[in-house]
Order: sequence, then structure tokens, then C-alpha cells
Amino acid sequence: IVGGQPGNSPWTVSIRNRAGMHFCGGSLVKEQWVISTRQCFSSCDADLVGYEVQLGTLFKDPGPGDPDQQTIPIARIVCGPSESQLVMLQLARPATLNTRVALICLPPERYIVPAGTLCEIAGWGETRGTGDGSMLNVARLPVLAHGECHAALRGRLKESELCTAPLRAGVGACEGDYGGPLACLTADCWVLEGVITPSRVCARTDQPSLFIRVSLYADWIHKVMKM
Amino acid sequence: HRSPLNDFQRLRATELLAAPAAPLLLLPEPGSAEQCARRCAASRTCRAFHHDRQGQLCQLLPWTQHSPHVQLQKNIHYDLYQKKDYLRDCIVADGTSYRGTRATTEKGLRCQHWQATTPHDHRFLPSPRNGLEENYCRNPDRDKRGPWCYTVDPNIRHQSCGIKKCEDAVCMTCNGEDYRGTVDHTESGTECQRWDLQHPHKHPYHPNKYPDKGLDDNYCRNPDSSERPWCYTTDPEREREFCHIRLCTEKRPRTPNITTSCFRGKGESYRGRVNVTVSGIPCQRWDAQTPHRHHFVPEKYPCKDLQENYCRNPDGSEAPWCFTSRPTIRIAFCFQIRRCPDELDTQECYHGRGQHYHGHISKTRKGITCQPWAAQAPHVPQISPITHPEAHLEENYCRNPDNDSHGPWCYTMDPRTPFDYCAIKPCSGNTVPSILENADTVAFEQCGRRDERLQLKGR
Repeated sequence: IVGGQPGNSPWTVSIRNRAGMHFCGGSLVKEQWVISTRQCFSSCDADLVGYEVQLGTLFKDPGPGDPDQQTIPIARIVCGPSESQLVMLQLARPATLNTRVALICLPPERYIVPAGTLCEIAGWGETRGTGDGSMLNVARLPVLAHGECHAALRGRLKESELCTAPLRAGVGACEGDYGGPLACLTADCWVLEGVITPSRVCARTDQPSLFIRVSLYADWIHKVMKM
Repeated sequence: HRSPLNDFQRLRATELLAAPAAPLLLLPEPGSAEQCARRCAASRTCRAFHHDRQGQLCQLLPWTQHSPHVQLQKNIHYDLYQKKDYLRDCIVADGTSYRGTRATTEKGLRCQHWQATTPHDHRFLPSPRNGLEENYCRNPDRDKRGPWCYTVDPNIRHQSCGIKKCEDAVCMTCNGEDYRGTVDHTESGTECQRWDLQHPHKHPYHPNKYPDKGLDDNYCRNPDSSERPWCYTTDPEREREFCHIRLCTEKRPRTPNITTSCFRGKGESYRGRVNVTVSGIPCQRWDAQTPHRHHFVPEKYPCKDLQENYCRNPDGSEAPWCFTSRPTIRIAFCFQIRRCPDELDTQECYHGRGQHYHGHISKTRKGITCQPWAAQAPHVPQISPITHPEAHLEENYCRNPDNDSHGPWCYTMDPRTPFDYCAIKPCSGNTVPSILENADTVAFEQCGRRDERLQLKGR
């Protein structure tokens, strides 16, 4: 996260490969389900033996003594509808919810988050020197109206995407944050409105940031968890 | 510090089934796999043993899978350990320990039974200890040329069998990541440690954790994309060492399915020219050691195409990556490279949400065959012709009985994939409007709440 600061985002998880290295973020939407992005995974039937999610700690690589850390193996990957670029990861066992680990809400189906809503992104990714890369960083971004964004991107905005406004200070996601949440405050609850996907440049000051619009896939998410 | 298991080859979840006529004389005894191996090595007749991991029991066996009237069978309760010497079809050192079943000479002559003294009389007679069985090639007198036998040709008394050395039997391509031969000594001759043991050296490469790296027994392997196969050694003073494996001389295999404008899977076949990270930092050249020292030297990885400073994936990481030109960032994934589409082409399209699609497509977008709607396996359906009689759930054709906004779907025949969308696309100009613009009508339960004080403290 560029332009953020250490903070608490109890639904943000770190996804780690067999070497225990953090390589992408994710969001805990049910005790046993995490949402991330397809871009981070080699295939929809990848063998994820040895891959894990880490929750409940603010540190990217916590010491063994961190009392709240939970590390849970990933049991299965389910790819979302074709254009969604989303995946759901089923954990081998449910996460334990506490002050450090919480569920993020899912938006109603096809809900459009109003422009100007207070949102934030979170992750352990690259800070480009603007923060402490060993900690979870959180940055606030305001939602940009669909039409405005569509115009700013010269008509290249898809219906499956949502935008946040560029900030002159350069705030945004970067390497290692992909798959993490764009969480927006709605009715006093934090809702997973977007998922961070790679863009050509981090924290642009001259263009909106794009996220996958989760509400478009809320029915698929519920269906996967039900099935 | 060598484990007695070093002499054994393990087959997981497998048992040896012998013909009923051969009763097992020994009853199972308690013990770890290593204790079993020690007992088997001490026994004159034992050639293999079953190890019941759960019950910690072992059953010594006087035969192997190469013995007559014996066959392998899946059995999740046992791991089968067989003495390597009886399984190998190659030799170590001069082959005096060879116990394979080859019975012809290098010129193709049949071997004379050791028990027989015609056509050639001799003094190497079988005993319970010397392994002179049937008419198999053996090396009872440490002949430098390896195992030999008397021949059935009266004019040719004995001949070498020409059995290859193990280190030459199986060659390796590229950096040997796919090598699956049975060399189990390092280039200095030190014996390798088993991958499934943590002594004398603790290590992260557990066979269960890396199922695709072939980390069998104590054979040389290359799980971390080093320049060639290696192993942890049984010498406490030397943690790991390369092995000497012959490089295949025939033409280097072509890298399959090369892509340049996108990447497939982990991107190991990506050969495009993207040379910056997502955040726009130029990549470091692979043939440079600054600002980051590394071992991926292009000359040592000829198959990985480590040209210039292009994003590549020489080590099986999650995606193409590079060392960056910024001293503070050692590596970065090049996730901005697009993934190649990996779905089937679609012949048909559907209108709206496809609720009225009644075509005959019965494959998912990944090409998996659909499960019949009326079937109960591999997935027990929540939606069936009984629960949705009006939905035309015929055969295993793609349908949309629950008005899924992403189109027709089906349960699949892949046990790991309960359902998936089908190889059918929405007809063009077919969008479903988005709704719910004001937040007042929205309510949430048991989610999205956190201790905001923690947020403020930020510590």
C-alpha cells in the first residue's frame, strides 16, 4: 500500500506460498472462506498443498510468539465467473473470530456504492518508501462515480469494475496487495465492495484506481458457500 | 547418521499381495519405519516390509514386487518399503549389491542357473546369503565390469550383462527439475539423506508439502530450481551437495506452449518482453549481480531464456517475476502481464440470464463434463429435476434453474468442483441492470465491525 499507514483490518488476510512467502492478499468473508483475485493463482484447479492464509496479526512476518496469529492451510480454490477475476479459497478449517480476526460483509447483489463513500484498502504489499512494509498498511480512498470514472478512462470502464478517485498525494495499492479488499463503510459496517487487482502503475495521481466490483458477484459467492 | 531406511524404496499406500499359497511366517510387530528397516536388514530372508503408520506395526516380507506371483495393490493403511537392491535395474559401484532380475548377457545370451553346473561347471553355488538366485545376473567376485553370469551357450562360459550404472541410467534435461532417477549419492560420494526425514538435517522440503517435486526416498532431486539436482547429506557436517547426473545429449526439449503477450499457469513458458514491475520499476538484468546478487545466471539456466531483464519464472513461483533495479526491493512479480484466457471457445450464446436456454452444451467453461442433473454422484445436488420440474433439467445439459445472474451452469464430474459455469457466453448487448443506489435499505449482520480504537492506535 502506497500512501497508507499501519492500521487494523481484521478481515484482511495474507496468502502465502509453500516457502511461507507472502505473495497476495485476500478478505475473510466467512469463517472458512477467503476472496482473492484469480491473477494470483496459476489455475483454477491448482494444487494448493502447502499454501496457507495468515490472519490475526498486523505483521507481515510475525515472530513465533505472536499470540493472535492464525495460520490456516488452503484446501481448495474456486474460480469466479469468467470476467470476474475473482477466486474463493476454502480454508482447511474455520478461522477463529476475535478482535483481531473478523468477517467483512458482502454487498447486496448488484449494489452500487454511492460516490464519495468512505472506503479503505489494506495490505502488506510494497509501500514505495511511504510506510513500514513489515506491517499491515491501510489507506483511505473515496469512491468515484461510475459515470465520472467512465469518462476519465475514456470509456474503458467495465461494468464489473468500480473506481476510487485519484489523490494528489499518491495513494493506492501496489505489488503484494493484489487480492486484498476495498472495504467501504455502509450502515456502520465495513463491506467488501472491491478487490484489488494489478494495474500498470501503483498509486497513480492522474487516473482513478480500478477494483473488481464484488456486488456483481455476490450471488456467485453465496452459491459457492452454499454448494 | 544414515538411516536404515536409506536402503529401502517407499511406495505410499501400497501393499504387496502374494499368492495365497505362500503363507506369511512372521506376525506384525510394533515399531517405527526405521525400526522395521533395521529388523529387515538384519534378517536373511526379508526383502521388504509393510509399515502400518497408524498402528506403528511392521510386517516383514520375503519377497518384492518383482517376485513371481506377487502383485502391488493400493491400501491406504500401509506404506510398502522394498530393498532398493531388489528393485533397481541399474548398478551402484561395481554392482555386487545388484539383486535385480535381469537374466541375459549384454549380447543377449540367456544366463545359466547358478544352481546348475552344466553346460558350465563352477564354484559359485547359491546360498541364503550370496543372492545367487535363479539365473539372474550377479557379481559374486567383484568384477569391475559389473554383474555377469554363466551362459547357456556351451561355447561361451560367462559374459557380462552390461547393466548400466544408475548415474548413467537416467539423464536429466535443463536443470534437472524433472529428474526422477535413483541416484542417491552426491558428487563427492556422500550418501543422501531421505527427504521424509529431518535428521541429520532439518529442512523445509517435506514430500507431502511438495507433491509435484518427486521427493522420493533419498534420491537426488531439484525442488528449488538450483542449477542441478542435489540432496541433503547423511554427513552432519555437510548440509547439502550437488549430485552428478548425466545431462541428456539428445536435443534440448522445446519449451511447450510458449506465450509472449500473456502467461499461462505459472508463466514458466512466458517469453515476452515485459521488463518492468507493476509499479514501473525497471527489472535488473539477469546477467547482472547488482543491485541484487543471485544464482539465476543465464548460462546455467539455458532452458529458462533469462534474456536481458525480461520478466521470467525460472523457479516455479506463482507468476513471472524479476529482480528489480531498486536496491530496497529484491524481487517483484510481474502480475501486470495478462493471463491467457483458459476457457473453451463457445459456440452458443444465451439471452438474459439463460433461464430459457434449452441447448445441449454439457461441458463447463474449463471443459469438464457436466454431471447428469438426476445423478447423486460425484456431487449430491441441491437442485434436481425433482426440486425444479419446470427447469428442463435433462441429461447433463447446461441449465440455469436458480436464475444465476452469470448464466447456465451444471454440477460437474470433477469431484473437486461441485459446479461451474458452462462454455456458453451471453449474446452481445446483453446486460443486466445494476440496482440499489441508496444505502438506507441495506443492513448487515455479524460482519464488518472492528475495534476502531485499534485502528486509531495503529500499533
